[in-house]
Order: sequence, then C-alpha cells, then structure tokens
Amino acid sequence: KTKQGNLNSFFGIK
Amino acid sequence: MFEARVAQAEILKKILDSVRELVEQGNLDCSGTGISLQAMDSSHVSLVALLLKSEGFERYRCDRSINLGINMQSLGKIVKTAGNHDAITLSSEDKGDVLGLMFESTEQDKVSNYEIKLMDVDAEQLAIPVAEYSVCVRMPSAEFARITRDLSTIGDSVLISCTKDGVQFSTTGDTGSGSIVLRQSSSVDDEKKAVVIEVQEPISLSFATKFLVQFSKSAALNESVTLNLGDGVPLMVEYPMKEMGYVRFYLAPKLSN
Repeated sequence: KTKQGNLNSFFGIK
Repeated sequence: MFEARVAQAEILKKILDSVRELVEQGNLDCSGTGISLQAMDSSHVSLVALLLKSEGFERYRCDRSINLGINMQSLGKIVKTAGNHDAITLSSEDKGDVLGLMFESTEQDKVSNYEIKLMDVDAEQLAIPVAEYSVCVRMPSAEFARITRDLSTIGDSVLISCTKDGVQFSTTGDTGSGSIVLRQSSSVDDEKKAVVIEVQEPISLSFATKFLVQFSKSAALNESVTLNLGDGVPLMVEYPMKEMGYVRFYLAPKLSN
C-alpha cells in the first residue's frame, strides 16, 4: 500500500 | 514596458500545449533575464517550472520586472490561432491590465492583434532547492510517452526502478500487471534516440501514472527527455528547449504506508 506524497516538505511549505 | 518577440509561433504553441492541462492559471514572471512560470496543482503533488530565457527571443525588452497573471487556457486558445511560422510579439505596459499579442505572417501581409485580460493569481515563486539525484535517465521523449500511456491502461502507479543495467517501468492493477525495461544503448548513431542511464545509487520510486502521462505530452518540445530521481526528492522530468530554456515537471513520489 502506498500513499501519495506531496511537494510541501521539499519546498519548505508548511 | 515589456515586449518579447518570438520568430515562430510554433514554439509557443508547443510550450502552452505542454502546460495548459496541468496549469489553469499562473503568473508569467517577466524580468530582464526572461520569462518564468511556476505553478503547482492544488494538491501540491506536482509542479510545472517553465523558463524562457531572454536570449531565446528575437527581441526582448523588460524595463522593470512584472507579473502577468494569465489564464493559460485563454492564452493557449489565442496562440493556437497564429500560423506556425507567424512571428508573435507579447507586450504589456508597466501597470497595464492586459497582455497584448501581435501575430505577423512571414509575408508581413497579415497582422492580428489580441489582448488578454490579466488576472490576480495568488501564487508566489518558490526557490526550488538544488537536489542531489541518484539517477539520471535520458531517453527519447516519444518512448517515454509510449511507456506511460501503455502502462496507464493497467495501473494508477508506476514503479520506476533503475540500476546500471537498465530502467524498469512497472505497474500493477486490478486486471493484471506489466513491466517494460529499457537498456542503455550500446552504440548509437543518433544521440537523440539514445537511452543513457547514469547511476550513482540504484533507486526504486513509485509515481502516480496520470501525472507521468500528462508530463509526457510535452514530447513535441524535444526528442529527448531526462528523468532525474533521488531519495527523498521529487522526480524531475525535463524537456530542454535549445537556447530558449526548459519545461520542468516535479512530481512527489508515492510513499509506502
């Protein structure tokens, strides 16, 4: 099972 | 005053075709060095970063940096009406509320003028961190499009696994599974048809098929595409555009639960 990650941590978005 | 002229409309058509399904609206950030656009989807899974360098234009002038908030669908529809070989001049006054577009035919016997209303787009430019990638795969862009399309008939995730021996794209769905392996080209007459795999560390990452399919529709921009993968960083898919700049797509991987 996988879940979709997002870009927030990569771009430092909280 | 901002003014940018491209000699052939075709390149702008291709660029807009490649981003307008992913980006509904965005800010064209115009400065002395060129035009850039960044846009994330609402779920922050993917990001489009476009760069059009000033030297890629036949004529370029930008007295002060401006943001042009644009509906990409509207811009795409208007630019589509230009002939492929028409010259296109984009222009905007410093505090203007429209983007002007002028199309000139090669014979200079037809001139079309359009204006698109600018809009407020709430999006700031992100400083995209320089990532360390474990793997860089360069392959024909048509092949990437074919692979993503073929696997999209089976599953909604594609696992990209890369070693020095090759790159494997695999998927599993309710109806079955499939996998495609590309080997590094041993001898290549045509650079652009080559598969080149650079591996620091073998890697396996899983991505949503639908985004890969969207990205791969940019094949018209370049015969080659590069896929850059690294642990803990988004996939970066790049279509370079010779002296003009690039279209890059970033995609967050799927994570094991």
